Amino acid sequence: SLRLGRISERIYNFMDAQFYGEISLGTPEQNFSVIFDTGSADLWVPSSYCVSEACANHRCFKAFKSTSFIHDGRRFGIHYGSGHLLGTMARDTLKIGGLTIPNQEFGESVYEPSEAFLSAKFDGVLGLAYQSLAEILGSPVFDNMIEQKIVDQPVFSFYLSRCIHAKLTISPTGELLLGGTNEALYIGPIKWHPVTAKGYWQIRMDSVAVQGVSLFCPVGCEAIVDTGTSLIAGPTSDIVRLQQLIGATPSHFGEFVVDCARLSSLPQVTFVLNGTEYTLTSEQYIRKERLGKNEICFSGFQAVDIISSKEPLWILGDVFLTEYYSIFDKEHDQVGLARA
Amino acid sequence: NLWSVPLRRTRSIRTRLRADGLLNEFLKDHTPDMISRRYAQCFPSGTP
Repeated sequence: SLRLGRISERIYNFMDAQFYGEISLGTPEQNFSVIFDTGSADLWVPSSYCVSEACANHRCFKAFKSTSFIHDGRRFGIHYGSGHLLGTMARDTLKIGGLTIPNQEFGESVYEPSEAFLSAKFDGVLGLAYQSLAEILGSPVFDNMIEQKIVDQPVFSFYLSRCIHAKLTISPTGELLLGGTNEALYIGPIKWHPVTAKGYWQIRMDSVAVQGVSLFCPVGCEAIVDTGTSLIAGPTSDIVRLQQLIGATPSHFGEFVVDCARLSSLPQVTFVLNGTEYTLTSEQYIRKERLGKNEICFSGFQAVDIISSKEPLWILGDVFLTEYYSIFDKEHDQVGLARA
Repeated sequence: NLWSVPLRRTRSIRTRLRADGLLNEFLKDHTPDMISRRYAQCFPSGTP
């Protein structure tokens, strides 16, 4: 979409999202599970007036049961890759991790036509990107927390555990910390990367190297740190070549798979951010999934072409963020990374 | 003043659809992103 002369592209593809947490809305509290998504800036949950089949499988917000509910009446629509949402806006008291945020704008979806949501374990999405990405007018949740001085430090951090030894459904395996960092969950110094465009949490990337050889983004490009994206994404031309270099072949579904027996022989992939190298081994960038009796090894890279005003964007999603603890600093507009 | 929100990791929508044998059908009706189409051009049918 074209806004204020700036071309931006929002990412709304939750096909691969894996991490979610609990919030509550209203008085008394109504609980919802949401994806905490640094790649978008809106909060939405299903409405009790939702007419879609997907809503029947999820918890829905009952505005008439909340004494703190404020009707807004404006419509909102969020278009994402595999469908779209329609709904109305509202304001109510939001609770996250023991924090209370009064008067929070959010969307109540009344129409979720995508079949994708039928299978979703989460009810809605809570965006943590900058306000310029917001579809819904008003302050995104974390901006509201800062404005109302609910957190001392305008910082939040993510720890996402890989837990490859656990079985299919995995117990609590991550933490969103509001107001600071949890030193128990990372090792070594935090490297800080200035945000270069305040929409996504977008930072400068110097290059991408395969087995130590710089092959992609050779003169620098941009990357966004996105907890709502599962894989690592980049421009199609680069990712196709990268898949070839790791020996990944396309499946019928457009996913790329590698022979699990070859895992130990695959090259390392290094992302150089502001002069700091972040290396992923094949065990870290390949996702193993069990399908029936077979184990399938999926490539952790996918092609997504995002048009930006500068260079093509890469997306550092959960595959990257399970290895690196991430800190999002709104005061200094920077992203911190440390070994998780 | 730090406030912790525990996160749970679960199988993604894609994984669930695949396990239920519904992914192929789903992707026929939806184009979640441009990956499939882009790759279809780069890797035509029959590409080893």
